[in-house]
Amino acid sequence: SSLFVYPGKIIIKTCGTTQLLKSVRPLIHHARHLGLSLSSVRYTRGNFIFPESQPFPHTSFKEEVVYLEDSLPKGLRFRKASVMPSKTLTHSWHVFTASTDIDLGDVFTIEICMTELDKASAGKFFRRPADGKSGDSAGKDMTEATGIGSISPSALICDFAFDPCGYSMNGIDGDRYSTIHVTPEDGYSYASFETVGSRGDDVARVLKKVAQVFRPATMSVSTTSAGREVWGRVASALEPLGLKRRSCAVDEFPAAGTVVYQTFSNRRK
Amino acid sequence: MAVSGFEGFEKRLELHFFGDDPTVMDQLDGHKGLLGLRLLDFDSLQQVLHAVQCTVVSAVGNHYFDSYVLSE
Repeated sequence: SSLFVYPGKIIIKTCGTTQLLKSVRPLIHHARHLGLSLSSVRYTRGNFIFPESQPFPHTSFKEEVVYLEDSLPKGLRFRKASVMPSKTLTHSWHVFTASTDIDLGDVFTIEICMTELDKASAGKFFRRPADGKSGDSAGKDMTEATGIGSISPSALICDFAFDPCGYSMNGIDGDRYSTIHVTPEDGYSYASFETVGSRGDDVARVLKKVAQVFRPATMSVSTTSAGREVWGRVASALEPLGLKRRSCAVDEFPAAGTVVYQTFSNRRK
Repeated sequence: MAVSGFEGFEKRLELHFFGDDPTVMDQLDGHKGLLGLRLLDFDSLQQVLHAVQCTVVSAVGNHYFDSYVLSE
């Protein structure tokens, strides 16, 4: 899981059975003491693998939206919640946005979710028993062994390996972040990658690197941007690697812009 | 598929704030070095993370923002 704190925004991304939305009220409260008021919110997630294990307020998207609605100041008017479908029931993208006004920036966000990781690739995220290393040290080893460092070569990487397995990484590169989280256990292996960019960035190179590190059987890519320019580059980057696009859903959110949700799977599936 | 394991799929939340003082808002938009939310003390962040059921395991920052790797 990861947290990024900018002067004017906070991004928090958590997995497992965390209760992420319980952070909204205390964050609004603490920001208020700094003379800051909430101007927009965006909540996204994929389909849980084990939805029955999720605690309140995450037992359903409906419950999450109700909790968010109750937590937000009334001034956030432009509200929208949507479940963006794919061809399979196990993959859909849940989005809630709200804001005080419509002011879309020129930065896009890419959120990638990968499942059924290649076993050899996933195996690199297991620690050796009693390796005697700290989480930071073991994390550095994993970053190097997997080639993760080559995804954003100019980024400063803060990595951590969990015991006995699992990995989290935050990359910081100027004012841009990237983050990776890995759950490598066979049967429910999962990895995510997320970053931000702007027009002219080599998104295709980054997508290819990510796919090559994890070699997933299935991959979903969500892009959020003011325009539709970035999403078209996703398929042209991934399909030469054997990942065929199976679905594409587009929705407009007044507080966030255009969200495009595409799913891919390898041709063996 | 395993019957039960660790949930990999994340929940992601992004919150934007503006300053009650209009000049502060301009500075936040331009990232002109104003600390804004970065002034939140670590105890406050831990309190928020406690509600989420996470803790900080590693941290790094630069001129623009602070980054924390969390448990879970």
